[in-house]
Amino acid sequence: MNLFRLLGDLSHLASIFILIHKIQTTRSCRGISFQTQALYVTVFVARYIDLFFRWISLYNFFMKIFFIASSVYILYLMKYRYRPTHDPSIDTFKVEYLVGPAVVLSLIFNYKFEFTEILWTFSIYLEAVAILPQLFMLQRTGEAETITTHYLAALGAYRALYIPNWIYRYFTEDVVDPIAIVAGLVQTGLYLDFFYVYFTKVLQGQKFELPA
Amino acid sequence: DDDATGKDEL
Repeated sequence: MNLFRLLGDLSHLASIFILIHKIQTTRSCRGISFQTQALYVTVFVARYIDLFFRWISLYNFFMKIFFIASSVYILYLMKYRYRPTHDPSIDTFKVEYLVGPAVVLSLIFNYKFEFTEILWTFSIYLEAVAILPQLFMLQRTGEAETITTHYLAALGAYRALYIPNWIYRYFTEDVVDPIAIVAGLVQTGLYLDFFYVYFTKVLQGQKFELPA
Repeated sequence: DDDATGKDEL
């Protein structure tokens, strides 16, 4: 565990609290992609199946439980509690285009051709692109509530912070995980446009609006 | 062998 990794995880935690806070205070999941949230549940369940056979640490254990539980809770809020506030007609990204390639890639590029190993790999590839339905929705509506942009910024920061964490681990622990690194770089890259608008607009006190 | 990979990451 190094500082980048810890800050990354805390940023990930913060993003989830921000999202739940947004839904509960505005009593609405407007602007949030249900598909992206459903993909995150898939990612966490596929990756953290190792709770059953790999013990890492108490920290790791509780974080995994938290990420699975909170992502399922968010789906519940969107699907039942605040269902009328979700507009499926603007959340139209075809998730098959993400899940399909993630399945195929994980079958080809993995460390070991074993069920749980492929699930882990699948979860890494799927997480890399899981934000796309959300970004697609943002692109379509051209604007976002400020709190939603804070959620996305915290989520993007989590991924960005994992990069210096890998560099640090390469030098100090000799750990290199090419699958996680390549997928992580792709994932972080997807946020670049968003970050540009976030830094130049939202953090200057303006509303998040894309040029028409 | 998991030792050389990042499986301890979240």
